[in-house]
Amino acid sequence: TGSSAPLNEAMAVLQHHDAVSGTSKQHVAYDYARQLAGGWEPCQVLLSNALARLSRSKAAFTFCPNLNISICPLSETASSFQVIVYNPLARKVDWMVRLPVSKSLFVVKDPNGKAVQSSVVVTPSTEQRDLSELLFSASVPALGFSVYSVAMSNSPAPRVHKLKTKSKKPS
Amino acid sequence: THILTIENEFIRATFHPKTGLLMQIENLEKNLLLPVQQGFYWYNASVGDNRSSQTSGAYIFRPTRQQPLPVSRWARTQVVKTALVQEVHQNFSAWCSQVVRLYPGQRHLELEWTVGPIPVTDSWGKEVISRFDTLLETGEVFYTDSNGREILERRRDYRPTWTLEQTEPVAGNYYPVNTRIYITDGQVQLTVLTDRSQGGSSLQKGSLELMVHRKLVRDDGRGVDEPLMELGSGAWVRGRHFVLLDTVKTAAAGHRLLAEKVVLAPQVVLSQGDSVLYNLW
Repeated sequence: TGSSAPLNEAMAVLQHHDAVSGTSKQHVAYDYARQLAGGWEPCQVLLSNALARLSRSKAAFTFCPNLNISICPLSETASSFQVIVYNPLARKVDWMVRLPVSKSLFVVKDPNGKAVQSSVVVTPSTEQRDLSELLFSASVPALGFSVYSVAMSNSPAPRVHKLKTKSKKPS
Repeated sequence: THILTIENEFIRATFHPKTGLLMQIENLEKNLLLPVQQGFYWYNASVGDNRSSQTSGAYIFRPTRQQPLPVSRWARTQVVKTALVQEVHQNFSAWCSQVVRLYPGQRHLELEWTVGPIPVTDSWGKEVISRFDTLLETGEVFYTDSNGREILERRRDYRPTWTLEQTEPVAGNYYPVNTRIYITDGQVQLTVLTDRSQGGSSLQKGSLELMVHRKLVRDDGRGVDEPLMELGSGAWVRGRHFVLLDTVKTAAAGHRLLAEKVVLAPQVVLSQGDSVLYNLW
């Protein structure tokens, strides 16, 4: 059973104590993080239930909370997967989806099964490893969602865009 | 000698050939050109002085001097250009980097910065800022929002309801920025949207700055009794600044629509695709 109440409560506690400002002892900051993580768990179930009901199909939905630092185990390992993009705005939005991947060539299809333009970009990472990201533009209706399917392609011609390095030395 | 640019149908960003820093932004739609130098600087945190024993800490921002020090005067740059994105990766130091990004159809420049872990082995607390320097004749005025609603005019060394005796020339001019800060000369407006609440100011004519991260070695004596020195994942911070160059007349429409898109951003959920028909019961 999903619920947003624990996350609501955690947010209320954090906001009441100005938890994001750094004005707490470290062990208290850890407890704020624990409360947020604990609140997110049942909220994730609630979102999965809502998505299943709206899409009329039940699947094991995966959330990638570390997407901002290019970490998403599912997109990095799966040969095919679906990307559900939900738009909370009351107007249509075009959004560039970026997902970390380990391979170089993918076919991305829109909700109508039509292939959309995509590219894989290799970017430098702070962890000393090359990182590839799959990019494609998603179009999402107002207060709704779009489901894009991604599959690894067998085509032999990879379209990986490598970075051009241009080092500068101090004058 | 090669001048590096990234551009789409609306924006062109030019980088200095020698330093790799952002040098100029152009709004191609409105034919606006603004020389902008953007870089990262840090304020040395005060440990108290003759005037006051107050140190810089979690609650208190109190730099030792008015001028911040540059993290680096140049950046090692790497460029990626594809049909879907154009990026300039700037590496300022081992603990400070940035990606300047443009997507097709986008009317703003996206600056994704990564800062940390801030080194304090020299025993100096550091409060890191991203600063935009322009030639805009902004006087002493800049604007910040209040919880994304009312935009308030801020004037350096001034309070609208009392006569201010400024004792902290930097911190005394810092204001909360919840979603945006901007400067204007009455014709052209440079707006920076944030993805989180930050402190911001304009300490010089045509300049705009936002504090992105801080690490302090002393407690400020306000009750926490610990210096602001996170060691875990909090030691690294990654965030984004969205930069808009527009005319004053049309700037509000641009930054309001973009702020909605940033605050209420689309949510991405993945599934492996093995699904069964959902039954409400």
